[in-house]
Amino acid sequence: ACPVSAASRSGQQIWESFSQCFTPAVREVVEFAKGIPGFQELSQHDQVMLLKSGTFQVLMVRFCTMFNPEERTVTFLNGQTYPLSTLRALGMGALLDAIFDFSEKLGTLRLEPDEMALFMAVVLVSADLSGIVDMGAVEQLQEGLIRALHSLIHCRRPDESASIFPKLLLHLPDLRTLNNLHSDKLLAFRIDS
Amino acid sequence: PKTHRVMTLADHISHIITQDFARNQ
Repeated sequence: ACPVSAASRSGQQIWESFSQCFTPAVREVVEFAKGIPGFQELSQHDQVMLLKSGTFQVLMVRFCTMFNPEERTVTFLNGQTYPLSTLRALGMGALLDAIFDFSEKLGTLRLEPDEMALFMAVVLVSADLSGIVDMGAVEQLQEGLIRALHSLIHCRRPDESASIFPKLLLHLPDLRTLNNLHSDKLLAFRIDS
Repeated sequence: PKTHRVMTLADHISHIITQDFARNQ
């Protein structure tokens, strides 16, 4: 684990380091996807298409759990911790504001870890379906996961499920908007000769 | 001098996913 970047690091070094944080996070989403019941029964082509269009959105949900509101820092999977001020200095201000707004809204639902995990599975299989070959199989998987999420929330919070579940589903278009607005942000990787 | 490769977050995600599936084939 690395501590918060020292003041002596250049902006370029911070940008490279921050860019590299995404690599283990993306790999974790791939492993997570493989654990979703039914995901690996899709064709490899469709698995790849769902991951390519849905990973950013899953990362945004994941990001909410990596954010420390008291310290105003974000800790990535490789242990790197960044204060928000550092991330803003990288030019990520608009993306950060959007993620924090989203985190606040999602935070009000107070999801348990298993509810959050099932929600992330729904997010992944509900991403942009253009390019999917077997639409029927993906839609069947979507419906199964959405039913499971509804069932889990209803069993755990029978008095609240009528309000929480629709609010959860309303986050799906928010995530697609975040993806469309921000996934073209630039990262930088140093290539050593 | 250091050389840098610049890519979008979307392209980086796509690259990692392609790499992962190719490695596991």
